Amino acid sequence: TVGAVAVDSAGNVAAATSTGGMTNKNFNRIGDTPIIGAGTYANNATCAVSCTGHGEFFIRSVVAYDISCLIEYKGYTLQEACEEVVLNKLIKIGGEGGLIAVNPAGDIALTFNSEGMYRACKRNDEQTILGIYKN
Amino acid sequence: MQNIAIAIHGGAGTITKNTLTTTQEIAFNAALKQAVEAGHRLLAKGGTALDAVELAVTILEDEPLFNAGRGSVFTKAGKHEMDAALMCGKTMAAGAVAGVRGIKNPIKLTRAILEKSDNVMLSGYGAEEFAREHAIEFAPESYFYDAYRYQQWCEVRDTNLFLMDHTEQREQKFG
Repeated sequence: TVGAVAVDSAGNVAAATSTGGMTNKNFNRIGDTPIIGAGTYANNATCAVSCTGHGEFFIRSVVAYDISCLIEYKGYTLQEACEEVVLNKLIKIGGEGGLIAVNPAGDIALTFNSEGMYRACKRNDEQTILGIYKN
Repeated sequence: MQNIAIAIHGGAGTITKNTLTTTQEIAFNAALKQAVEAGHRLLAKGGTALDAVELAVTILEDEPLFNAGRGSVFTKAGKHEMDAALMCGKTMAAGAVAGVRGIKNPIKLTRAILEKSDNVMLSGYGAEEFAREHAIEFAPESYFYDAYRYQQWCEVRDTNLFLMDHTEQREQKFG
């Protein structure tokens, strides 16, 4: 799975996700990617999110929208919301994977509970950050 | 001044220092850098977030290292079935596709659905028909073939197991 989230100079956010699914998948299985709110979500009032991982768990937890809700209704920061969902809620039900998120202020979160996640980000004129493994 | 920012991912899984060679690590980092910096350049020129995420994902879809577009994994039937979604935070408009085959860049199809359809999510043959009507590019099956993905599939195709993007078979061997 691949994905991107961004905030532009007008403060608008957007999210995109694309995937080939899971190796050996059957019965026209689809994962969380195309399900708005589960694997992909964007709202200028809160954030934009793109997920990757074991889709069935992300669907059941409505992960992307859940993060937006924690920000909107509970006042969480972007980072707090992402950690609550990925490192707490998802782990409790055995959901492996991660996500990227950005908010209209330009904050970025790259959160995952698996051993690694291919990831990169760049804000303003800051250096490009690349990562593969945990830490 | 308003901050501009972009983040991308290329999948998650059991990725450790032991599972990647130095050459592979360099290749992954180069692909990630190319995609994120292309998206950032577009934002820096005043482009929209929607255009930036579409561009970054298109670049990642064209890269066989990642499980999307050209690098899509094999299904039980030995085919490639792709899903994608795109959402704009300003308008809350969204476009999504599920289970499409032969579409070179599924993310471009989601953009067409977002802008030119009253629907949010299309699937299967219907989505492919919509793609043809809107001049979305198709690619032959050979375009999606990748030797590494094929080997991954061969290891599990006679089982009921399915694997995440970058998951290694550590304990089970299948003859």
